[in-house]
Amino acid sequence: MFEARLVQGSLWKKLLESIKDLLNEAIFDCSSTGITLQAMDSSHVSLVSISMNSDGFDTYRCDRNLSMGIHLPSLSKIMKCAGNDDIITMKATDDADTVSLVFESQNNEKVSDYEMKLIDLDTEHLGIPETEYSCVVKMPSSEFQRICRDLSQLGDSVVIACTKEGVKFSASGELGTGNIKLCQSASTDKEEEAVVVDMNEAVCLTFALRYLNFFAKATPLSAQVQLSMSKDVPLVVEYKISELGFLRFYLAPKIED
Amino acid sequence: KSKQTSLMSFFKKK
Repeated sequence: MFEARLVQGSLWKKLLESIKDLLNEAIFDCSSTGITLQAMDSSHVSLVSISMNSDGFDTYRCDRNLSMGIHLPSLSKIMKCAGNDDIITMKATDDADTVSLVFESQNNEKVSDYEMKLIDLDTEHLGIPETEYSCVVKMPSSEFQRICRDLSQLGDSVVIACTKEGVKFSASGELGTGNIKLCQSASTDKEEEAVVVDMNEAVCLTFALRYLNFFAKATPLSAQVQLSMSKDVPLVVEYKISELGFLRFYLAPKIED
Repeated sequence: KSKQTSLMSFFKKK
């Protein structure tokens, strides 16, 4: 028996909205410690990694490890049927070929339940090495979203250059060039608005804006986003999911041909 | 001109 109840059900809605355009299907691995998901997009350029700890749920039970293959656009459609303030419970029996979703309104006057078919999926898990990154930037997630959107007007790629002073995003194309520079915040009164750069070594890397714009769909999940970068390794874009865990995106860099 | 790399060249299959 698997059952996970989340009072802040909107987190599920936001999570699905964050990944459904990047991934078509994925396996939700459920165990006694929580729910994890790891999946690459079809072009093998980016990877989504989700971790939700059992402690973060209001009720959590998982008697036997369970791998649920889910067609994400379908789950997203069903999650859209939940109200923003609804409590969401996900349930499955051990050998189930379906998953149940129960949406309860806060006042308990409306209860909806949906059942969705699971799918058989063969996915390969990748081992992601523990890495010390040369630069870790924390910034408002809305600012990151805006920068990716704005620079997409100029080109397909963004060059991210990080030094101890701050971080610079640059794009160029047929119409010209654009640079957006963010300086490290002088004071950190408002933690959510701060730009913080933790740098061991300056880096300058190029990434496809198309994918960063997909990642930025996770903006409603968290006020801050964290970018971890080292020379010639995939970028990590991390959004915290409240008390539950995290949503991380990995993106392979573009290199000089 | 820059070329997109694949994640498979950085991360190994488990």
